[in-house]
Amino acid sequence: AILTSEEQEDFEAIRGHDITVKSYKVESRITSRFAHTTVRSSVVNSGSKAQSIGFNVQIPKRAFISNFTMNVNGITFVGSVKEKTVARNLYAQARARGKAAGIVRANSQDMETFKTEVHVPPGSNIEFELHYQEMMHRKLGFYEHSLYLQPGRLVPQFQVDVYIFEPKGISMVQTPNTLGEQFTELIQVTSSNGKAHIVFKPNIQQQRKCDTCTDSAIDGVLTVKYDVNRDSNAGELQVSDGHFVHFFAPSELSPLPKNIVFVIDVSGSMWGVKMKQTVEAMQAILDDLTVDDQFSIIDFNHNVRCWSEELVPGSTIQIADAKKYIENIKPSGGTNINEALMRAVQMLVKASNQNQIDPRSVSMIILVSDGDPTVGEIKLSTIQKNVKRVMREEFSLFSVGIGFDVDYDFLERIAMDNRGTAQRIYANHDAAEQLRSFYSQVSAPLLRRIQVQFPENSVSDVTQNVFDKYFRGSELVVAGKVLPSDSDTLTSFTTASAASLDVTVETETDTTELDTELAKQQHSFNGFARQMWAYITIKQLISDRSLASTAAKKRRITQRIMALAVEHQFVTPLTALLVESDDAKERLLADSPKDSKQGCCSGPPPMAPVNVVYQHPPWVQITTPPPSEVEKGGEEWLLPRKITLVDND
Amino acid sequence: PHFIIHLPRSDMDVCFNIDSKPGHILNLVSDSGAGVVVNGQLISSKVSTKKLNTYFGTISIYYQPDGVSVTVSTSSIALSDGRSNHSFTWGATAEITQNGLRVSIVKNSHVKITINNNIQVMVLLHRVWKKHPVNVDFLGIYIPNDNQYSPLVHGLIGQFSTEPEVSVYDVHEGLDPLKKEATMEVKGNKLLVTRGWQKDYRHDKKRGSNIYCWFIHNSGKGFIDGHYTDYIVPDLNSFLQTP
Repeated sequence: AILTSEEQEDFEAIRGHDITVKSYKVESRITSRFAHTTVRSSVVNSGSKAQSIGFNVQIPKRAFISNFTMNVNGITFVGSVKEKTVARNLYAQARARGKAAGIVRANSQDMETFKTEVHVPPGSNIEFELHYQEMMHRKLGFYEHSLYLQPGRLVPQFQVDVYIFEPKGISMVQTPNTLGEQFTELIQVTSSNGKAHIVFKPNIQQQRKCDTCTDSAIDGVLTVKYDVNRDSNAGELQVSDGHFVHFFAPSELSPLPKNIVFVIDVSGSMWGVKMKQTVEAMQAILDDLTVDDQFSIIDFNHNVRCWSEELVPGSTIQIADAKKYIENIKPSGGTNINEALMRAVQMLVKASNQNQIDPRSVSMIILVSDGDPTVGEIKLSTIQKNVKRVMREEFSLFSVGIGFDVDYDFLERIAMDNRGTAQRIYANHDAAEQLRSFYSQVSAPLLRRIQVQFPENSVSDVTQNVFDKYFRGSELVVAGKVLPSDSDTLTSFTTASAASLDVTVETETDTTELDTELAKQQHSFNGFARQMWAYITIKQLISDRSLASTAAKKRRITQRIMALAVEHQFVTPLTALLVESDDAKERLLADSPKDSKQGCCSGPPPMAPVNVVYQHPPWVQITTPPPSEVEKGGEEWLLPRKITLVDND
Repeated sequence: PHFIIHLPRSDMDVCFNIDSKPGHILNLVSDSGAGVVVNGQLISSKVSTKKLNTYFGTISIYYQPDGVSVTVSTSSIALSDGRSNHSFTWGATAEITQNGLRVSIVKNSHVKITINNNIQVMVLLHRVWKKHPVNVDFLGIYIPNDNQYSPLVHGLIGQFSTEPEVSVYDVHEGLDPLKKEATMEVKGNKLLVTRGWQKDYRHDKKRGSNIYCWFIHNSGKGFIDGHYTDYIVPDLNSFLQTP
């Protein structure tokens, strides 16, 4: 990269260090909620001796890495995604040694870190380039794109660009100052019609922690929030590159009445911050209930107690009484999750049998827990079966896992198994806010039994198109392939039940228009529809796989995931990125692990942590990053430790 | 707004205008027997030229037994049942059913409201060019003659569900050579009527198709029961107060 004279000065100014990051550039292209992000960095070993040069990028857990390339002193390494076993064999043939790059799950809320490190002689030039793709999920009425920026030092050419293109137009775009006060003014937003451009380009001086400091203050998240124009309750159908994506996010509907049983873990481990934050959140959550809603509270440790044996209307008197009850809870004792959930389901069943439940209402259980069961049934797979057996089709279960010890896999599995979702929150200062935010996402169900259909023989390979509920502020997305047709119009029919009415909404679109529009766009991601379809399909297959009841089923799903991930070049738990030099002599392997916490039941055992090695040119010595916790376990960690093993687990 | 009343037995169309004020709510159908009321609220064109033109800006259909009302405006179609409110735009074709009520929206064109499969109202959307100096978006309403009301039905349009005896005679040249005049006998009144035409926009929203009719002057006086001001009601869901 050619430095301008000013940058040259900056460059000289910071050249004192032995490693110089010449440029650090991040570019996100978001088209119709699908983001392709590229992180590029060029580094010089400006020291007098060989040394290790690292390139760490934090990416959202929900993203798929789609490529990583490296250029070390003119030798280019190009990545390609392959089946894990294939990639490993190719690597093994190269008989490479050591570890150089990998994706190590950083134990943080929802991201992982891509780490790579090369050891190069003095004067070496290295250029790293990482690509990853992800879908923006609409939560609480907006999409949020987070870029984790951590250049680690002052950079003469530091720049972040986020380009958003939304065919229906952007209704709002914001950049909350999550990166720190000193940068708020430096983030520029320009937006018109369907496009927005956010740029952050601080000079060296603006990057400093203080006027005379030499280290960078840039270490955090640049956040972009936006929403799109939408026609109240109509759907939005987009066709591009032979694929369609259907977005549905109605807003002008009255919420359905709710029947909620809050199941709160009050075992000894909840003592302190966790309980305090839970009580605080519950106060706000209870205030949100209306007289159209019905609710009760079950608090459990080794015993199971009910605030009210039956569901009661959300009147002010009942809510006040419930708040007082919650405030007086003293956590202690063991954890009997099974009994508590059985009790909650019984309460809903009883209310339903006594016709106390409005047929158009929504019945849900919200479980808040911080740990594993220690009393009563403690086998997680048995609890999962018990809950599944007693839960009725019209009930759903939402789980919130508080803290680090919780077996989040288990909570997620029982939620997904019962038409709900799970969320992990950490018992820190804003756990109450996280709990409230989670509840806000499920507190306004607007529709039940949503189905998105298409005329016969017009589409194929459709992702999930039947949804149990739609909550205000979220968005239901269906994707698929468009079959060849004489007509230039694709039509969808969305049926659903709202409070007091049933609705069918017809949405149609021209199948050629968007590609014409995208061809004019300079910064759109033209392959968005194809990649978004694959992304959604793979995500759904991965969750189907974790719920698959037999090894044969799991094997079939595994094959499908691998085929898709290789075709669309996604690094998933079942594929790996093989990065090879031009002459294919040098190889680097990167794959992505699963969560480190032991999974509960039939499902893929924890993926071996990073096993990333690469063949190195003679002049490159490999250094291994300091062993992390996980790696201390040595070889045995490489072997899966659990049941229903299928190839490629 | 213009009114065209089709009289199948006489095989005749009769027209009249109601020149009322913006904001006024005119009762079009009031059937306390079936529990159905249809009202229309007036809006005016942008610039108050010397002659004030008023149009229907909002049409409301209220079905009392279910407590459900459908309020159609030039920007949205809203359903309300006292507890829940749902609003749809003209931007999407949609079919909505709520108990005995069915609402069929055709994107940016019209909406049909059907009550218990025996009373139907169709509202047509007229979208004008946003920057037009005078015209504004407005609505048309079309009510079939075979709606099954109760005998108590009334209103500016509802009163004609029982077709009155009409005879027209002494047709002669009028002041305007294109518009003949004649004498109409109806409801015991003798009226001077003029041959004219008005537009039915159901088949061609832009130009409309001409409906030739006998035009009643003075806001339909003598053809409608009482005076048109008798049909101004306080709310969109108000029934007509029976005299």
